[in-house]
Amino acid sequence: ALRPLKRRQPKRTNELPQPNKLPGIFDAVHGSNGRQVCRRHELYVSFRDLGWLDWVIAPQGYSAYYCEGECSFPLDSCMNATNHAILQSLVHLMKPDAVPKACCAPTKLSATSVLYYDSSNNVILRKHRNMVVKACGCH
Amino acid sequence: GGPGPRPPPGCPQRRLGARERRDMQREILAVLGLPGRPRPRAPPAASRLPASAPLFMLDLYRAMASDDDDDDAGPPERRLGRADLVMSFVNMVERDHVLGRQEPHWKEFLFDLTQIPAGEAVTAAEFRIYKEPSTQLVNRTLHVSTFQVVQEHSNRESDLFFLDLQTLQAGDEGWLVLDVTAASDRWLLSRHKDLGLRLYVETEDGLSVDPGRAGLLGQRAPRSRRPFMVTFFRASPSPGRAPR
Repeated sequence: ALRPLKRRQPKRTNELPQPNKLPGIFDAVHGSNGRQVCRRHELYVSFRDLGWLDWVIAPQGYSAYYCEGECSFPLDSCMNATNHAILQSLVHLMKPDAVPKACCAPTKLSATSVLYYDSSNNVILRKHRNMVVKACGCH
Repeated sequence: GGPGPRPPPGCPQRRLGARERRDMQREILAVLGLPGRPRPRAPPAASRLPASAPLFMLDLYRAMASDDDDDDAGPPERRLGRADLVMSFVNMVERDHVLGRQEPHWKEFLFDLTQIPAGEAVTAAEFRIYKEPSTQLVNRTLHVSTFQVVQEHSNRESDLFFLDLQTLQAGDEGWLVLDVTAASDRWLLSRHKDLGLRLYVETEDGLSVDPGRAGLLGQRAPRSRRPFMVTFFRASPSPGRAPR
């Protein structure tokens, strides 16, 4: 059963089909009106720009990346969509005000290591998990 | 980063205010597991030469960073094992005991362990001390034994806990790596106390040798050859961050 959404404003876009219409094979739902599909984008966290190189030894920054893009039906294989996301996207087509699209989010994350001084001048090396986006997908 | 349309070019971009920048930095520090921004003491200009602990840790960093991309792969560096936190300790007090011909000679290092985080499991701990070739003990085999000072007594010898024994030649040169992992069990019980590591050097005949004569360098060594301790931790699952 579908539950009514709370505090949700209807989206004023022209890309959503009518609830009683399913997209045909020639409908440019995927990548329509120039919107890019869910994928990974560059995001660099600079310890240098933060002014932290007085205590961070390495690295001077790292590429964290972020995910952005559309998760519209039909979800391509490149979108790394789960079965649930595929189902949710389909239901969104039928009930756009009740069920949102699947979210473009990280599906695989990796670690990054940081070498730094503490306030006692001890040198610390720590691996921080789930800091770097390796892959994005519709979930 | 949202799915909405981007603002047209020429629209004024909002810049973070000073307080927002501080808040942002505090958030990033929290992600890195730090309660605040570290403030290391800058060494005097004359001594800003590469120091032993940072040089060693930089090697470890390169090994760990090469492993970052694939958490499922085995560690490329044996010393790292499954450790994801490595701490080096350079602040120590050194004491030498070289008295008379009957007393055993020893060299002791006291480490401040108050920076060790709680809840971290120690996977390994090493004490690294540089050895130069001994010019006074030629062609002799030396036994270097390491003990933890458990309890000092004013009227008798301290209680010691055996940690490691290494055999080497008097002419050997390089970093001597002493395994002190067994001492880590006691850290949790006495975190407020300094960790005392005591080194004895003996010849094959059982004669006690001044560690300095054997070529072991202490704190007065050049910066790149000063002793330090390294501890490897496997982080316990982080507690959930408090909601902001």
